[in-house]
Formats: sequence, structure tokens, C-alpha cells
Amino acid sequence: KGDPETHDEL
Amino acid sequence: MNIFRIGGDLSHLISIFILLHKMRTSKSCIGISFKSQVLYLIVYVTRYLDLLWTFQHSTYNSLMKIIFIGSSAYTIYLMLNDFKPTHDPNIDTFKVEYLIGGSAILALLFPYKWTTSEVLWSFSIWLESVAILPQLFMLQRTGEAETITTHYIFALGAYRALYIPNWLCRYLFENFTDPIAIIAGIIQTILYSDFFYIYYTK
Repeated sequence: KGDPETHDEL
Repeated sequence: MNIFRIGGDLSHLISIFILLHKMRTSKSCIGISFKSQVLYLIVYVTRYLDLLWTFQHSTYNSLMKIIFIGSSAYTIYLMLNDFKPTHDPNIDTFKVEYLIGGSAILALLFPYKWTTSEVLWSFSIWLESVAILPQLFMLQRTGEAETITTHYIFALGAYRALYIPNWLCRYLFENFTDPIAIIAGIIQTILYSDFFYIYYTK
């Protein structure tokens, strides 16, 4: 979570 | 995923539906800023490039991303082809160069990482926060807007506004923060706030 490489929002 | 996030995403979907429905039933794109629509397509393409390597992470996110890029491209296609005669460039005169330039500068100065995808992601977040300005500017120039256009802008504004309580929830319960998205999201909501005020009081 919070890893900028994996944005989990749209 | 909390209720605000889902509400925001649904609101975004509804806004797209309202816009396409309006164009198809009225067979025109009167009152719709072509420039804002182009900015949204740039926003979605630059942000959702990660579809190429995160597709398997979340079916929900991936489907939404495809819908946003696809519907945005379709809207522009309709405005350039079927409904081109109803588009009046003379009232769609906002200088988008400043919005694109400003977003690019912010993205280059403060990305989370200096990688192409992260800079483009950051650029898309900043650009989205101001992409409605040509539309609001056009609305102000023409004075009167069709009800359906105001519904579209309201639903689109509600989407990012609902992300704010979502971020608050995520900060409290998941220790999640995303300063770029949060600051840009607040700016975006402030830009819509005057419109929200008029929407409620009219």
C-alpha cells in the first residue's frame, strides 16, 4: 500500500 | 474499498452516461467544451498507461480505466464527426496551453519518482484538476446552460469531491496517503465549488 508504482485509485 | 470511493467512481460513470446520452438524444454537442473533452482524454491516456502492466492487479480498476479511456475517445469522435456542425469553436476559447504547461511543470518538479510513468501519472492528476475550466469558462460565456449539461458537470465534480472523504477514511484506517492526488483533488473540488453552489441554489 502507498507504493507509488502501484496506484490503486482511478 | 469504502463507500466514498465507490460513490465517486459511480458518479464518474454517471457523468459519462449523461454526456453521451445528451449528445445522442439531442444529436448535438451544443454547450460541451471540446477542449475540456480533449484534456480528459489526455488525462486518462497518460494516467492509465499502467493498464499495460497492472491489468491483472484489479479487474475493477482495469475495467473502469478502459471505460474512461474508451468513452472519452468516443465522445471526441462524436464531436469531430457526427455532431461537428453543432460545435462552435468561437465560444470554446479557453487557453488550454497554460493548463497543460502548468501541469507538466508541476509533474516534472514533484513526481513521486522521476520515471516516465510516474511523471505522466502526476501530470494527469494535475491536469484533471483543471480540465473542467474550458467547460466552466464556456458556460460562463454562454450564460444559460441546458439542465443536462449542468447535471453532467455536477456528476463529474462529485466524483473527485467524494474522493476526499475516501482519502480521509484511507488515512485513518489504512494509513494511506497520496499527497499529489489529495492536493490536486482539493483544488479540483474548489474549482467546482462555485458551480456546485449555483447548482444547488438555482
